[in-house]
Amino acid sequence: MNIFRFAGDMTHLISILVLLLKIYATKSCSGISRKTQELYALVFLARYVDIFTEFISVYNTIMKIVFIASTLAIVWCMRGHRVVRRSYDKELDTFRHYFLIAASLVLALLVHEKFTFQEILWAFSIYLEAVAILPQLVLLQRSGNVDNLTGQYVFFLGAYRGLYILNWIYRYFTEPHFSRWIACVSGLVQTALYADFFYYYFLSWKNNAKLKLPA
Amino acid sequence: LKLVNNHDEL
Repeated sequence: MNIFRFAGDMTHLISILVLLLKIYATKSCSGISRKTQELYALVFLARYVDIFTEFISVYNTIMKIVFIASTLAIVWCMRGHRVVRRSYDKELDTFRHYFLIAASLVLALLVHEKFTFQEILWAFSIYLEAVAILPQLVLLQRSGNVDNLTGQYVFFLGAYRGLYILNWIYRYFTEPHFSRWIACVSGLVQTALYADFFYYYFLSWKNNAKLKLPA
Repeated sequence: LKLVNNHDEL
């Protein structure tokens, strides 16, 4: 464990806590893409299938449980909670996310570390996570002004993978035969997708203005 | 610490 990876995990945790706070405090999920939440639930379920067979550390196991449970709770809340689900922007959240699932699955069958069930699921989860934010970014562009908590949620979610890239660079230089090129390349694509969001987020912070993404 | 897959990251 290194400081970049720990900071990345904490940033990821903060993004989920900010999202939970937004939904709980405002009893609304307006501006949140349910499709992105469903994709993330799939990412965690596919990536953490080894939670019962591979014990790495107490920290690792607890974080896996927290990520799976919180994301499933958010999806349930956006689908089942009678007050929250009314504020879901159904007509704006129209990204065809099934294509993202299919494309990630095909790519995982072609490019993986080992042709085993677990490794293909792991590669699938890595590729899917890289594109999982797309429905959310499209929804932000369509829904005009973005409320603070939603903006912070997306910011922390994008920042965590950027910190993971620093973690991979650090491990590359400090650990012999460290190679995570699938996660690295995918992580670079994932972080690059946030580039324009980060730009407008920085502008809104610098000008102390409301965050607004151009349509 | 034996890892079947070398995925020690979240």
